[in-house]
Amino acid sequence: EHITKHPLQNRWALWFFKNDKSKTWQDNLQLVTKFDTVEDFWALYSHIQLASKLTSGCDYSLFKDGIEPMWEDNWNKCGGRWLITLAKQQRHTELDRFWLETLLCLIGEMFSDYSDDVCGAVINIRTKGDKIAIWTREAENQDAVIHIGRIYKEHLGLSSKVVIGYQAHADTATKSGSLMKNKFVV
Amino acid sequence: GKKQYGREFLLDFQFMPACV
Repeated sequence: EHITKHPLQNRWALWFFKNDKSKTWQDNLQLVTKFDTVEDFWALYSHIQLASKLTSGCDYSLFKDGIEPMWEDNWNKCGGRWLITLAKQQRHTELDRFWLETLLCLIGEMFSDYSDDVCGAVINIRTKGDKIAIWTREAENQDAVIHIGRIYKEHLGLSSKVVIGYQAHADTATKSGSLMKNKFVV
Repeated sequence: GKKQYGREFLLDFQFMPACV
């Protein structure tokens, strides 16, 4: 029998961030590995810690090969993110499921033609509440952004009463907290 | 064409032994 791995549309890079205040932000960001098949994705996924087991201040990022998980990257700077903010108790109930669904949406290219607008996804483990976001490349591509948001919300199994927001990185970089404005909501 | 995979298809591989 002829056995081959199942190729993904894109090669993806997993990054790990661990907050060490004695180092610069960039030094704290490490490339873990890259993969481009379904089988290699699962080999990696089963080898690493679940997000809920990471310590506060840590992030995982999964981005298309060639895109760094930071606003400043050329692929990201005009883009933004669909942000899921979780309540503290959701770390034990939904965080890992949400993150896995996010990863599957990315590697499976589940946003049809608009998948090209996806840059990657980030999960932030924080004491005050964890966050998951899908980053897209162009905040002005309204059709793409809205489509991605709707499909994403569906895959997370969020009820229609839950509203999620999309913020442009340019706005996030200059504002903070309650001043952060949603460019779109679904 | 584009390599698009659905959720169920991807999950089917989660616990498969790795192939060479």
